[in-house]
Amino acid sequence: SSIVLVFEGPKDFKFAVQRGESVKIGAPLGRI
Amino acid sequence: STKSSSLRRRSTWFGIPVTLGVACIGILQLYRVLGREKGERWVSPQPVTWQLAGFLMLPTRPLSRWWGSLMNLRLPVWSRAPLLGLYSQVFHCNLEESDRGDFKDYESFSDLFTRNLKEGSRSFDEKHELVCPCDGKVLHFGKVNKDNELIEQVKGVHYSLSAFLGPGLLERTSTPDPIDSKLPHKGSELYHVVIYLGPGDNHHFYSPTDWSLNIARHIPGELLTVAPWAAKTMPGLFALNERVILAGKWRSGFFSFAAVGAYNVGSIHLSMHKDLRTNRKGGYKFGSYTDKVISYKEVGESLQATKGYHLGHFNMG
Repeated sequence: SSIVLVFEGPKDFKFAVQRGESVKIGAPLGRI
Repeated sequence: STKSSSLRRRSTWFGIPVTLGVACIGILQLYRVLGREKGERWVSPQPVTWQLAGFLMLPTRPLSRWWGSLMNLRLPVWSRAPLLGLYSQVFHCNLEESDRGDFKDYESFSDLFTRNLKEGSRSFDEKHELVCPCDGKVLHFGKVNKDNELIEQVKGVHYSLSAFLGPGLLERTSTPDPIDSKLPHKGSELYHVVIYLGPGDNHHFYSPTDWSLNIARHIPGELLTVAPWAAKTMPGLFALNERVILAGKWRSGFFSFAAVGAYNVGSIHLSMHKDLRTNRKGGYKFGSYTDKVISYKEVGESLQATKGYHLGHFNMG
């Protein structure tokens, strides 16, 4: 199963993860 | 006589690949016809590849329901440690952070699969507006291509945003002004991120930010595997699988959260949509979907789902 987020954000939105990275609930995903 | 019997044997065997091949072509054609007939862009996801056609031949939905019933069988207490221990070892389940640390306390494989986290075993980052909604592996993330609205499920393999969200979802969650529903709004971009949950991950999911929910959309569909290898070989995969999409608005505009089912994990439960049933018997009408407007009684006055709000969980079957 998968979770997919699709959202609007400002042009300078930054992701805080890498492709293939294992993540935990509540960990940083991105910042505006 | 030996010659004719070997010829007969070969001709028998020969029939099997021919039948499979014809069935594959039939599936490919079926998807094309259904897509064209419905005439709705969102119904005809990306081109169906051979791998996909092959997978679509499998009765994955009844198999998934059968698998769920098997996984729900109550295990005798003496068998729990060896059986569930083996599952945990193979799929690296972390029981220290679960609300029950002893295998004997889990009645079935499903009970282990839907285990809750121990209070306080996760903290929701305060400094970032967006946090991870679940445990898992980041398959892909980035900007949605504004021109063709294609989203990458993995590098170079796409699915269509409108096929994924279904018709009119953007309009229903933007302000009533139809112009406003053309996303992304001026000065914004559309982003996406895909997180894959493996068999050993905790299968509960939480709100990744503070946002107001408007709609819960259930799109029945296939239950193909969404493992990384499948996302690489089957374009349009995410727009084919059964999924439940929550849509609303956050501080920067449109926001949607989709729980996508997979082979053997066909059950999606939402905390604010108790009567939702996925992977139901009796198939589904290709291209069908059901919308439920989220009301105050489910989420509270402000309709706000704050960061860390428990949105639901997956289950086997």
